[in-house]
Order: sequence, then C-alpha cells, then structure tokens
Amino acid sequence: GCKQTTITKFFGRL
Amino acid sequence: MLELRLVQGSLLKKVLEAIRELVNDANFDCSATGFSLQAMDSSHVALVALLLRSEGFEHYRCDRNLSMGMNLNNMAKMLRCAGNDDIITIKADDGSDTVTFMFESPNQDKIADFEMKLMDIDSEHLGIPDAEYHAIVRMPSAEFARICKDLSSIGDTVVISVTKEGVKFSTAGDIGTANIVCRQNKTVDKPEEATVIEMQEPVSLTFALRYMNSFTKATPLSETVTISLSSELPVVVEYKIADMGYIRFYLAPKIEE
Repeated sequence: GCKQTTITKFFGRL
Repeated sequence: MLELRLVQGSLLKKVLEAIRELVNDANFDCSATGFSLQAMDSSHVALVALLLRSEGFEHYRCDRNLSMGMNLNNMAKMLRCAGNDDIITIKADDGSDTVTFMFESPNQDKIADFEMKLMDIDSEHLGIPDAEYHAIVRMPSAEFARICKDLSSIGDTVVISVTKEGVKFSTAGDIGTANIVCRQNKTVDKPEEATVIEMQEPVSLTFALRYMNSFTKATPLSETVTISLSSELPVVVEYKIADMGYIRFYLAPKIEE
C-alpha cells in the first residue's frame, strides 16, 4: 500500500 | 492603514472560490510586495501559496506589513455579493479587528461596503525551497480538470508519470483501471491550447485525487496550468493570475510503504 506523506516532511518551518 | 483597489474584482472572487474548499482559516499577509497567503489544509497534505503583486492593483497602500486572519468561507460569502464587473477595494486600519470590502459598480452608481470580523490565527510559514524539477508539464487547465474529474470516478489516487512519450495519468479502483496519456502538442491555433512537456528525467509519483480535484477549482483563473514534478518532492500545480501573480498548490506524494 501507499502511505500519504505530509507537506511538513518536505518543507521546514521558518 | 491598508487600502488595495483592484479594478478586476472578479479575480479576487475567483481566488476565494479556488482556495476556500482546501483551507478554512488563513492569514492574508500584506506588504510592499503584494497581497499574499500561505496555508496548509487541516491534514497538512496540501499547501496553497497565493501572490497578488502590488503592481497589479490600481491603488496599493500598505503602510506597514499586516497579517489579517480571515475565515475563507465568510470572506467568500461577502465577495459573492460583489458583481463580476465590480471594482473591489480592501481596507483596514492599523490595529483594527475588522476588514472592509468595498464594491463599486463599473459606472459608479452603486457602492457597497461589507465589514468582516478578523480572527487570530496561529499559522507558521513554511520555507519552500527552490527546486529543479525533473519534469514540467504545461497544459490547458480545463483539460487537467477534466482528467482529474474523470479519474476520480474510477479511483482515489492518480499516478502521474512523465516520459519521452508524454504525461500519463493513471488510476485503479474496484471497477477497473484508467490511463490517460497526453502527448506534447505545440501545433495548435492558440498557445494556451498547447501541451508542452519539459523533461530532464522520467518521473512517476502518486497523489490523492481528492486534493487534485480541489486544486482545479482554480481553473477559472487561468487558461493553462503548470504541473512541476520531482521524485521525493511535493508536486506543484500552478495557475497564473493574469499580470498579477499566481496560485500554487503543493501536494505531498503518497509513498510506497
């Protein structure tokens, strides 16, 4: 199966 | 003091319709650069970045940087009261907990103002790195919307694959499977009808169709859409807003467990 990733996995908080 | 006068008020109406399904509450940031927004959906799977550059407004006054928290459904309700040909002015005083939307009919015979309560929203800005994308596809926005809608009647996810052959959108569900291939096509009457594929290397990524369909609410803003893909990165679905800026939707991929 495929797991949904989140945006915060890729883009860091400023 | 903030005063932004947008002659083509319908653009702001379309912007709200494009993002209100994805995001409930968001901070609009106003600076010398322009009127902007960055927000994630509640599950942090998608992010929307909006920019309306100050030069695109007929009058743009923003004395100091201001962040205004708004409920987007309420804002959309107010903007729906503006006519499509109306000039829209956004006004706010420093420290005020309200924002005013003023609607002027083109011949100035009707002027309305709607005052909306602002809200405090805790939101963090994310740093979106400049990326080199493996593949960039530009295609008619209506065609992309049609593909997302058609595939979502078959499955829940879409695999977008770019090769030398073209861009392939695939899905699978209980009733069967579907594949739609769009080939590069530059020999069209109008440039906005072209499908243009710039590929550095082949790429294939899986995404939730529910979000893709939500992004296509921005279709009325632009004749074309640009889809930028890199393995290991969120896809960027960009709708340019004529002479003013853009709405960019970022969607995190689904990854094999």
